[in-house]
Amino acid sequence: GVPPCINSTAQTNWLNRGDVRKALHIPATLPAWDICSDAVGERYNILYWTVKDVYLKLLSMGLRALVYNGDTDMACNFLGDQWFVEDLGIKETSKYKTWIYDDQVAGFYQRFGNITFLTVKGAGHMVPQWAPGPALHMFQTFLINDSY
Amino acid sequence: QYAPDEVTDLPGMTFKPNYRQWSGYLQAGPGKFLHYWFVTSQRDPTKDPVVLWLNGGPGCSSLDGFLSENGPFHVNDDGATLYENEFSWNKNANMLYLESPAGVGYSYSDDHNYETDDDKVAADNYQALQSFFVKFPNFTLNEFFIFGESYGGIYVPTLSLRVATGQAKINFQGFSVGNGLSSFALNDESLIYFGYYHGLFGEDLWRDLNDNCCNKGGCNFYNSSSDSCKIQVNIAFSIVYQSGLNEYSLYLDCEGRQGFSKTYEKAMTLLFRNYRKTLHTYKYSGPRLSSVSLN
Repeated sequence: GVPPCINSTAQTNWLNRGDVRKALHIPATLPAWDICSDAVGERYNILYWTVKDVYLKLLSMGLRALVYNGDTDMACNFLGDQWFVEDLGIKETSKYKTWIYDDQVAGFYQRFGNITFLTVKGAGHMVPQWAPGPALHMFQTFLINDSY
Repeated sequence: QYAPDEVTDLPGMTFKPNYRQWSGYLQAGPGKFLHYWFVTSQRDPTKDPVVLWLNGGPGCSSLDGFLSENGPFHVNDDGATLYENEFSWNKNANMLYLESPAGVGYSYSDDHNYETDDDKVAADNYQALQSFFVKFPNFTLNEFFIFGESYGGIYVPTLSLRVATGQAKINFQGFSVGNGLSSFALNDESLIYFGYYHGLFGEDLWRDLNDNCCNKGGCNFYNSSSDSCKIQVNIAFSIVYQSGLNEYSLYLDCEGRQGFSKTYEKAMTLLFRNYRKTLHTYKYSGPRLSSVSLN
């Protein structure tokens, strides 16, 4: 199955070539590749309707977290994740402010101790696909724990 | 590095990569084999972090992340040749893509029983991660991060908790979620405001939503017991997801098929799940929304 409005034809055709499957060490007995599996998706059992408690445990162990959202997505919109981070009840350690990429405003972010909420302006659900430059900058900044 | 899995050449690759890559299988639970694709950093693989990337669904493949989002090369429209991604995340990180759970993409289980749940997926992913570090012991000391997208909003924290509390020696530093599902309630509630303030609903529907779903204490667009509220929320839901908009990116055209895959439809009924009982009784009826009979 394919999510709506997503064109995955090219990668599906390439991944299903015999010589590509061989190069990737895929057993010949396996069925064709598809971007989404109905066999998994249809019968999946949800156990977590929120992961708030899991986040609180992880942050209490000193781990760092980044919650980022392309701000034109409607499957998982930025406002819901912004409310989620705010609802963790962690004191803010920065104001909500812009971050810059290539001399342009790339979005907004706010830090709450070890967790940062960040938006990527104009990007949709797949941020690295629709805002590749800002996404790489965001990624590198988070890995080295620098300021956005 | 685990030599048998090394990928030495790829059909359609007309450029010489400055990184190494492996593709093969990691043992998850008994009889479960998750396909992985590992590309080293283009900078300093011995020192740069190892990052696990998980797409969501549930039931969708992380190779979508590799081949159309942050991987080192993507596929041209011809479906045969590859081109380099100048903004690849393996510029300075070793990237591990895992197709999870079993049944997704090229991952499989011997019994072909693909029914699973959040905790089983987290447990399988944790086992697969340990299997990775057995195949690539040189990377055990590198800093380690877990990234995910969409339903990865559930996959990432639940796996992270196992890594953070488990026995395996992994130099775990942090996690990140992109456009993640972190709370079904907040996702549903916020979408109604997102839709109205992005001009998708108009004044009549907004007034009906407020009249039927809000009171002094605030609004409940998530699990209201009021049938009239459910009807209004369904209308809003159908405009966002069934009227031809690209719900993954509001200002982009809708490519590919509008058609729903079952996986996708299941995923979407997980959202607004309190209304999915009525979802199928109300299908968006196109532009004549204002005149649609609600009975």
